[in-house]
Amino acid sequence: MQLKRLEAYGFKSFADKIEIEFHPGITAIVGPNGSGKSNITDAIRWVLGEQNIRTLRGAKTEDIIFAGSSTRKQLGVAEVSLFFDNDGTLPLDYREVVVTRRLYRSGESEFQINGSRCRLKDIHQMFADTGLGHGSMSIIGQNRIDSILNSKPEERRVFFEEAA
Amino acid sequence: MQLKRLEAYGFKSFADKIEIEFHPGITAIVGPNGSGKSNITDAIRWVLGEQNIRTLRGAKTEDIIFAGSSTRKQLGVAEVSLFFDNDGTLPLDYREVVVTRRLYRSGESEFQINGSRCRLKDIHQMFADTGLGHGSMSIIGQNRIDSILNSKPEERRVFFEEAA
Amino acid sequence: MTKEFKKAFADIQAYFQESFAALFGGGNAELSLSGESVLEAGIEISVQPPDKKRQNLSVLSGGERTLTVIALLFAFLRYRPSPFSVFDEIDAPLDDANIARFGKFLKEYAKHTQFIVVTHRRGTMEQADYLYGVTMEDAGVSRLVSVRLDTAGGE
Amino acid sequence: MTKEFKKAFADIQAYFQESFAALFGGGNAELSLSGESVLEAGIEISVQPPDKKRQNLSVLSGGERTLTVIALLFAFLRYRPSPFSVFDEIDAPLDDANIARFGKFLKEYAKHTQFIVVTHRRGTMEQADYLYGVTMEDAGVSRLVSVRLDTAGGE
Ligand SMILES: Nc1ncnc2c1ncn2[C@@H]1O[C@H](COP(=O)(O)OP(=O)(O)OP(=O)(O)O)[C@@H](O)[C@H]1O
Ligand SMILES: Nc1ncnc2c1ncn2[C@@H]1O[C@H](COP(=O)(O)OP(=O)(O)OP(=O)(O)O)[C@@H](O)[C@H]1O
Ligand SMILES: [Mg+2]
Ligand SMILES: [Mg+2]
Repeated sequence: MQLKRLEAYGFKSFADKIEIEFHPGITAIVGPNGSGKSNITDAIRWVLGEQNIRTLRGAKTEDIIFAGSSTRKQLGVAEVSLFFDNDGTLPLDYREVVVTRRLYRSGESEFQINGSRCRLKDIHQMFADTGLGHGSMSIIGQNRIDSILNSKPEERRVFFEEAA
Repeated sequence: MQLKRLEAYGFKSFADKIEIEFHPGITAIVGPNGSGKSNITDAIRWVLGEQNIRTLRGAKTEDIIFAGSSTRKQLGVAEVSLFFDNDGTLPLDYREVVVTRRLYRSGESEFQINGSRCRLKDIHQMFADTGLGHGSMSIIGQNRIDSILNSKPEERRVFFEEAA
Repeated sequence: MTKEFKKAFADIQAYFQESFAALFGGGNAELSLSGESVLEAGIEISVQPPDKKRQNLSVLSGGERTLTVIALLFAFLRYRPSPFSVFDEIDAPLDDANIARFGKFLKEYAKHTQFIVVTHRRGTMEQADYLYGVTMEDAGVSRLVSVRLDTAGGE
Repeated sequence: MTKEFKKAFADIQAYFQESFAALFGGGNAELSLSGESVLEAGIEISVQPPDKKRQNLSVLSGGERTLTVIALLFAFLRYRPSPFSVFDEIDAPLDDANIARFGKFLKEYAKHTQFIVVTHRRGTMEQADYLYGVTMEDAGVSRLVSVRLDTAGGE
């Protein structure tokens, strides 16, 4: 299974749609402080089903929708899609799998797999056995080393269960 | 008042005595990971009267005494001295002021100012009005930005009282 | 469940020791189960950099703590490669020599896992196959630009 | 006490705004007193990088949070220079441009305060008047060595 592409629009500082192509190997994301690099990491975490707004550095749910700037008005929706090339790892019969998450300022949120609506549970289930599940260590946020090492022994168990 | 020199022996990884001369301006301390740079910062914090072993990254008091290595035996005492050129800022009639702190593995600890024993209270009092007091922001440990910004509004007050 | 968990644990423990020794140039790294029953046991981490005494994790330096977590991450990836992994400035506390070691690990494991690394360090940028720049020239709005290594800056 | 505290607070607030604007190239930084009485009030920090909306501190990026604390530190030092200040890798999350700005501030304030900075970043090393190297060639024992900038490494 390969990650092919990320599209984000209205999510945090992405007032204009951004598209990133991914390839096998190592992709580095660089840029000045405050330019939006960690917002990309947050977008990936969010579309994979992250529900804790604090992990996404917000205080309330709508903090992830573009709040406006000195020249732009706030937006009403945040949308992120991840495009996968499915070799059978994902339990679906499609070659290309697109996972989309959308949040409206009204609080309504929706998930889609290949354009058809689904529930958060379906997303969690789809990724459960891929190593990308909720307890996995595959996304390490900025400055999180201390919280990983300072976690209690029982809390670390979830990493192992996820892997087993 | 100028900081002239630091001497440390038996404190953390300083199994052999180290001496650092300080001058006006900027002194950079560089070196590989794990070589002992932050231990120097801890030594300065300790001799100025730090009592919280966790702030010194230890679990129990004797964690600050050299615990031994693959080729060296543990030591029985940790000692740090700071040498100041006193222009009158410190309420003492001496030109040179040397502050020393010692801890024995037995748990006994002692403070000295210019060679004569004193109490921790005397050290705190001596530095109270210099901006180096306990609540000051003059020593910023490694990776402490989050704890400064995440502190509660009431906790931040101590920085201002120290300055006022 | 218990048998599978034990097998996974034993393998990850072995890979953790190997990654740790490769990153630190020696030393020991151990995982152990705390508590009574395997079903509820917690995981204890205990490491010993080369030539040093075995000490509490809190005594390790900032860079040593980061390398310990990196060793654990690669142990998991070795046990079960995940399709992709995202590291956000995990290399910030590392010195140049350890940046180079981290880069070597990325290169080696990139055969089975796609890595997406946010970084300000040139040593890590140099290991990347693809480089994306993010800027905010337009007030408060992020934009993607294509970047070449020689103009990426970074140290 | 109340009068002195208010005076100190007002001065530090003004210096915080100035340092913040100099480090960020614009924007606003404010300190305010929370709670009823001045004697027990807490200190609230609210900042707005240039061109961005005023937001919660948690929404700021890693580098923006570091620069905000640096602005506060220099505001205190301006109000009341302390004889010396120690910063342990405070520059780790900064990009190259902000490393340079931080270095300029150090140089300026070094007229009244001795700075001791632990760093892995070359931009900061280049601002130093004196450079000390710490090594651990001898198993587990730290030693001081003299270092010249061209051999110090760092990025
Ligand atoms: N909902 C939102 N609307 C508009 N802008 C937002 C929103 N949420 C976050 N931001 C902006 O995103 C910026 C932070 O971006 P991010 O954390 O991705 O930076 P970064 O590139 O990782 O920087 P660093 O190198 O310092 O870590 C903040 O300055 C903030 O103003
Ligand atoms: N009581 C002690 N006895 C012996 N060694 C000790 C003691 N306390 C700490 N150390 C050693 O000091 C080392 C950490 O040093 P320190 O934190 O100063 O490194 P550093 O130079 O700041 O590295 P980094 O760049 O990674 O932050 C540890 O590896 C630990 O073994
Ligand atoms: Mg970031
Ligand atoms: Mg350190």
